[in-house]
Amino acid sequence: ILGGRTSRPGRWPWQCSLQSEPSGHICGCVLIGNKWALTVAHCFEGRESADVWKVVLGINNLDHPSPYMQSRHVKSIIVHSRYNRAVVDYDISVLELESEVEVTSYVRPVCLPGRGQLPKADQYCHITGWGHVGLRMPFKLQEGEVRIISVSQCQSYFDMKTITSRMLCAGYEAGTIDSCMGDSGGPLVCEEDDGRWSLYGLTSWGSVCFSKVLGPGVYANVTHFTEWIERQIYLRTFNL
Amino acid sequence: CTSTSCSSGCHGNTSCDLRNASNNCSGCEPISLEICMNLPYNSTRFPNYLGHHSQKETSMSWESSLFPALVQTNCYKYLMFFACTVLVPMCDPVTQQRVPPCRSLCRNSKERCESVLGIVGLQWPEDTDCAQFPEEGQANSSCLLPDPDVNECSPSHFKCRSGRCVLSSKRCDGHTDCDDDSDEETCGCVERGLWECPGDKTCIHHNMICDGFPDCSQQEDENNCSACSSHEMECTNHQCVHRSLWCDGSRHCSDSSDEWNCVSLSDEGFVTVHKAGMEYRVCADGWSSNLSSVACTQMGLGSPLSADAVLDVSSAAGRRHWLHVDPDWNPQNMFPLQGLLEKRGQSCTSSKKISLKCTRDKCGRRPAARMVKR
Repeated sequence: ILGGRTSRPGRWPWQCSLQSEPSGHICGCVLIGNKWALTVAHCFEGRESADVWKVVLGINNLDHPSPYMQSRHVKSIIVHSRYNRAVVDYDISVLELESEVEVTSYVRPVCLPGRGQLPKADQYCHITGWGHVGLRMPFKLQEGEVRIISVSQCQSYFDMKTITSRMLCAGYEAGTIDSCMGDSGGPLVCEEDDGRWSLYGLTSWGSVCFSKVLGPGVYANVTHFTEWIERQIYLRTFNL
Repeated sequence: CTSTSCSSGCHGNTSCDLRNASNNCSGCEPISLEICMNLPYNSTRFPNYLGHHSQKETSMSWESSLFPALVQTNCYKYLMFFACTVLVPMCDPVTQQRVPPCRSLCRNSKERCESVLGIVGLQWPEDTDCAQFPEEGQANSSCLLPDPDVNECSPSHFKCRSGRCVLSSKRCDGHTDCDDDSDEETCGCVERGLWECPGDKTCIHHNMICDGFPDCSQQEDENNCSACSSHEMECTNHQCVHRSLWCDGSRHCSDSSDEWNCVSLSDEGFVTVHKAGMEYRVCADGWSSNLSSVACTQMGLGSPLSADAVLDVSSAAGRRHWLHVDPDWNPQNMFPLQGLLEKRGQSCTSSKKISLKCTRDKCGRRPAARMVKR
């Protein structure tokens, strides 16, 4: 996260780290159920086998495992069949964990938005991740507050790319606070009126975040996929 | 030929490729090179005038990229015609021989376009020495000249009003590429090679029609995609599946859509099961708490809060569509609810239907921040 700050342990209990040896942390992910997490499809390019991945939850400092940390192997990866690598469209995948996590203060699922439930333009939401902070990769989870940007405004920043209805933009024109490489698959969450947090976006793509070409970040629009996610979980749960 | 004996027939003109059982001696072949499919002739013969031995080799050659790029500079109206006469030479249907471009066509192309190439540091293709081509009107030889109204843009190009050819992908892309801006005029879906949703006028790719994913806001792209008979139902991906297999607990549509949305709760909280295209209530006879868990889980909800058997006073016994719990059901088997219920033909003995309340899984709460007295 560029322009963010170090997060307090347990503040974002749905944030997880998707790891693969020998590199360790590759992407962010988000816990949405006791044995289900979401991330983006592009994290699996070239590494589509579930065997090579594990999900680490309840962690703040990647370099110092905490007593609250839980680790699960990945049982299956469901990449959206319409994922388009060139456009980075339909950039979403569901992860089935090998076993259920234990829900604690440090490991808790986030809510999925209802069908059609979108954040309002100009609403402030939060992004989190262990991605680049500028010149280095941080060990501690970073958080940043970003503003939701309308599709039409977002499109004006990316004249060579198409912003589809499967995408959501958030950030600032000047790129002051933005997600960056290594944050992919992590959450864009907004607080609802009742104090719950809902997952509206998954960090997907944007301009090269520490270049001079700035603009908002582009996130997979989770609302568009709510029904798809529920179906994938249902089909897997009942082996259909 | 090194691998076999000499090819027979064709007077030495055949290649050694013996994958064709019968050698085709004509040597003429249909033009498949996309950039040259607007020519006034449609058969060619190899090798071409650049030394390529097949259309595949031509399609991967430097020249087949160079000429379409060069034609965009509008250096010579007939450049693409000339390029194609050397890339895919015309094959004379009578003599089965190549027909070359006329020398004047070659010279005009070279004179007008070579300098343009020079600006960007490129060279005119070496093998196009114009002296090798005959002069027009020369005795005992024929050569090709462009028809004045030859279509100088290939199918993969858009012709600007000024006559310049620009790549079709540049048409209606939001950037002006024609010198007269005509590539950004009348940018409807059809002009962009796309399909227009009748309702919201969105343009979508043709391969998105009937692919099981609605792309138009009113889903017109997924209408009329199959012709299922009356005893069949249509999967989301437009396969047809027999009505009796719909919501039976096993997948029959390849996208599993026959097993989606089979169980729901009515506004009053009654368990409603859609099976074989009909709507059913569930008879309370044989119901158990395990089944309540199955139902709540598959509806994406959490644990059951309560499951009540409510006397069905709304209908005369026997006239309602009931589903009964399969007596052989084993709680160890992870079947969706619709796979555990069956029609038995008789009415529900208790006349009670299942009403269910499920909790929502806890989500989205962060632990309260620890407070420290200061």
